[in-house]
Amino acid sequence: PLGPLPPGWEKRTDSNGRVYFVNHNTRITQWEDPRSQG
Amino acid sequence: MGNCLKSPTSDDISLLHESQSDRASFGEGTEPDQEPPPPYQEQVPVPVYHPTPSQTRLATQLTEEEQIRIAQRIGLIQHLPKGVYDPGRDGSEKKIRECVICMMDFVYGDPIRFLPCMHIYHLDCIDDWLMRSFTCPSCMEPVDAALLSSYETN
Repeated sequence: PLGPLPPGWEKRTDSNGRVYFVNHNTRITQWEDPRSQG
Repeated sequence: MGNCLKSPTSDDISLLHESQSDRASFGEGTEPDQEPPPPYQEQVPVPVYHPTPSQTRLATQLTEEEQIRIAQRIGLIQHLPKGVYDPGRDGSEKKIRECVICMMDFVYGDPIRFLPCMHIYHLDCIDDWLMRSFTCPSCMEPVDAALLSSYETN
């Protein structure tokens, strides 16, 4: 299991049901799960 | 003259590998080479629904009965055939060039949805419309009752 998201990150789903990730500190969004980026 | 012709450095190559390894470690449900993810928004926008064409309610304000009706409506909409606009094909796309809901021309590759009356619209445009009024915007024909009954018996 990947464990909790790093601080400041939030997992969201877009209107097509695809999962993406939001970083409230840097205000960026990305498809990649930050937990799998090491 | 700038260094636009510089040979790839080890950094460039490692970056290449890095982006490939990123793709291998994606979260569920994401496609690597899709368009960029949605822009940053402080709060997740709460969906707004229309129990009747004249009413607008936050998803959190709907009664249980309204939630059920809207869920059924969404189910019905998903049953309607969808495709991609291709003027080259012989289908109804040949005649219809503009989405009358947004008044924009169809562009090759646009996601579209066909109604039983064979009028076509942008997928997002008609899905929004059908959530308010389950009729064809062009000919006002109610979406085929057969579609309704076949959905309810499943």
